[in-house]
Amino acid sequence: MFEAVLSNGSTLKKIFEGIKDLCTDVNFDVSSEGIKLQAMDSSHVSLVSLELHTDVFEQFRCDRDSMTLGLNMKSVTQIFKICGNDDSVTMRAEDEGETLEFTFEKGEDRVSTFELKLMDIDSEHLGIPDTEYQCNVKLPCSEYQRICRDMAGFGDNMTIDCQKGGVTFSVDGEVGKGKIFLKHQPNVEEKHKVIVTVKEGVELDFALRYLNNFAKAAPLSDHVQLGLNSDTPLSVRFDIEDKATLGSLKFFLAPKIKE
Amino acid sequence: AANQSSITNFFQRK
Repeated sequence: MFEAVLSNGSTLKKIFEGIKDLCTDVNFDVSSEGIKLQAMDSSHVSLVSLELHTDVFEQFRCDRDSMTLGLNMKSVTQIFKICGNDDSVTMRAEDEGETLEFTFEKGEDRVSTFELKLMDIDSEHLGIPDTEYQCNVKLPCSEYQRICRDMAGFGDNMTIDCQKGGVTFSVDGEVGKGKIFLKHQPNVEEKHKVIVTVKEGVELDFALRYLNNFAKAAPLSDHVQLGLNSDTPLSVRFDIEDKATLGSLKFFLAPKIKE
Repeated sequence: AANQSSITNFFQRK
């Protein structure tokens, strides 16, 4: 049997909102260590990797070595409309069960339950290497969201140029070109902090459509972390409630290759 | 011009 209780149900709601436009069906891989999810978008350009450690849950039980629960994202986000912002969520599945039961509760006054039919999803797993990035940028989620939204008005691709002292986001479109520079700002109040760590400068191009999709996970944390290496996928990481110990939602995006 | 690469070019299938 699998049973997990999360007092802050909105965390799960935000996770699903963050990935629902990228992936149609996903597998929840449950083990005694927590919940993992890995899925590619239909074009195989990006990869979503979720890790929820048991620390994020008030209660967590998985009797088997592992369980795979196949979820349709559209149905899950529909179910989570039932979940109020202050509700707790309990997920429960029998070992050989065909459903995952969600219970949303606010105190004892209101209890909603929905049994979701599980799917059999064929999914490929990719090995994500532990990567040390040449450039790391930590910036407020609101800033990331705003930059991607504003830049998408001018072009399809955005160049991220990370150098000592700051990071430049630029776009070159039909109507002209523009750039936004964010300075390395470690000594301002937490919510405005921008931390740019550079071993060697990196400049890469990415599709704004995907960068904007990742921004839908912004409500999950205050800060987002970008990892860049030459000629490798960009890593866009949201730590759950800004605590890596609870887990993280990571997106990887393949770069555009210049001709 | 730039071409979109696939994520499977970078991460190995398990």
